[in-house]
Amino acid sequence: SAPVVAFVNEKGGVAKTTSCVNLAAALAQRGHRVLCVDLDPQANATTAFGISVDQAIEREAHCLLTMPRFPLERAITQTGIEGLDLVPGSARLADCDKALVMEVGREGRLRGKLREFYRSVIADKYDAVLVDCPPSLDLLTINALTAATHMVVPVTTKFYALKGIALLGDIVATLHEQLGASVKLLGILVTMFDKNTALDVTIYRLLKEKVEREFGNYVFSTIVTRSVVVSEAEAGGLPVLLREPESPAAGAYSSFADEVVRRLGAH
Amino acid sequence: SAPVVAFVNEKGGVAKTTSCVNLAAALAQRGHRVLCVDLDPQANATTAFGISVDQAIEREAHCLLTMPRFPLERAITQTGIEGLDLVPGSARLADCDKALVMEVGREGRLRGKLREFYRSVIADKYDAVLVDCPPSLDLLTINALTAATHMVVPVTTKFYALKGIALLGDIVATLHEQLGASVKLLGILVTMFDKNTALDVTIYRLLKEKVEREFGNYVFSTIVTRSVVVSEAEAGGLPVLLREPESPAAGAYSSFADEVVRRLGAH
Ligand SMILES: Nc1ncnc2c1ncn2[C@@H]1O[C@H](COP(=O)(O)OP(=O)(O)OP(=O)(O)O)[C@@H](O)[C@H]1O
Ligand SMILES: Nc1ncnc2c1ncn2[C@@H]1O[C@H](COP(=O)(O)OP(=O)(O)OP(=O)(O)O)[C@@H](O)[C@H]1O
Ligand SMILES: [Mg+2]
Ligand SMILES: [Mg+2]
Repeated sequence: SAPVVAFVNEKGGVAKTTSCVNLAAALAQRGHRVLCVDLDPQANATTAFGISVDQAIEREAHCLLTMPRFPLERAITQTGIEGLDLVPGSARLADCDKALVMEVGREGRLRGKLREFYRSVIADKYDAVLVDCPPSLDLLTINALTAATHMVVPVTTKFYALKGIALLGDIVATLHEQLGASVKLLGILVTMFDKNTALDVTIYRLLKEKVEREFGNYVFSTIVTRSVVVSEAEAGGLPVLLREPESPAAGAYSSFADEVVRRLGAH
Repeated sequence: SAPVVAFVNEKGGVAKTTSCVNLAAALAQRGHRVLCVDLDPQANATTAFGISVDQAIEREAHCLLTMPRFPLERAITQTGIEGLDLVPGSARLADCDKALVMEVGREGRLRGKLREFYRSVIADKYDAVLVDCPPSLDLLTINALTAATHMVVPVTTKFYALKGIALLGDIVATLHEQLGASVKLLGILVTMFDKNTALDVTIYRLLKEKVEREFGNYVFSTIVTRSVVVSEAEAGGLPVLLREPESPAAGAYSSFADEVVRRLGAH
């Protein structure tokens, strides 16, 4: 079946959502069929496509994870962008931990639904599934990592963000041992970078050295620079790649998509 | 007993930790005795004071919440700053949800430990307790809000951050009804503001109007502007207020402290 890429980082505000929705838009622009799954109770990926969270209630990610007989196709909604569909998020996702606490295999709910979907007769499947995660390592993120074939870790070049990376290796190892997950690190994407800030340049160098020493050549060569155009696009319900296609941020997310396609091809 | 102020926002990366540790430093500078509690599995507040998370294991916030007979004073560590102590955080905090799932009253663990502490004979109590929360509304944040007398909500002037505020009223109402919590909104603090960015200015105006309409005059008049000095201080293990006392950010956090003291006095 298709690659499933989770956008994960316990650190908040590092552009997980921004990177997920812009990669989805870039892949759709290249003619791929993409499904975006919003597993964040804040439902920012849903908002990023201009979709109202209230309209999606009873047919969103929460139903998928908590209702055993709720098939994936019932939670899929159109984004209005050719080739790009979405499973909306909602605040109710925050209740999943409690709702599934006694359930065996609760970590594998999303994986199960994706497998069912691929086994069913539905013809036009997706070329890629992208999953946006909340800033935590809770049941929602574990569900994403158990279902995922790959993960992308967006980071900012700040001190706290650097510390978050150290834990990453442990988490992936635990998932493999305990849940039989096979998620691979696809790469680390540096976002909100300002080349005129000495701290950003220094942390970038430290990050690259640390990652290469511990994991290998996993830092994407694309760097997404800080630019207000990205935040302005959020209010308009369209990823910056589509709203401001000539902007440096759109260019960065476009070359990020090229790198992702190359890396997925190589795995 | 003393005011307990929780720094809360489900949205990630809005300067919860930065605001909590700098308020703690500002209050300590004015001669108050302050206890900072780090309830975030990322333990950024612990790092902000240059304390190694590994040295605190077996005497940190996780023990406080999961071990019934573990008293608060065993988890308290010095920060090296006169009048400012810390209960360190650690990655194990992420397990509290699972560890406490069958426990009755699991939301009130922190409140219980603070009450015990105040009832005990220990002479030099604290004038204020500040609690840093993770970017979620999980059991850790619920513990903080159940123990808190007040909460501060840091926000950035971005579209997603604005949407997060709407949920706030519902959350506080639920806490009051279901858990008998009495937490009051102390205020909303605008952080990482750039007055030269039209989006920031527009969102600030919208935020202020929305908050005044729905809650009243709760937006702090202090605005913390974006400045790299804040991020530079993180690597040095000292809040920016102490590391760069002449910086605009230090000035902002100092006037924020004045507003907090005034508002606490009025409640
Ligand atoms: N390249 C960029 N330049 C400027 N601002 C950016 C950029 N990318 C993201 N942002 C802004 O940073 C903030 C955080 O981005 P985003 O919400 O995508 O992060 P996140 O990691 O998904 O956050 P959370 O942890 O809350 O889920 C948003 O307000 C967004 O507008
Ligand atoms: N006034 C400021 N100017 C510039 N950068 C800032 C400012 N305040 C905070 N930052 C930076 O923004 C990032 C987020 O800040 P911080 O970690 O305090 O937010 P948080 O809300 O605690 O994040 P999380 O949701 O992950 O707990 C940090 O890298 C910090 O250096
Ligand atoms: Mg997000
Ligand atoms: Mg924090």
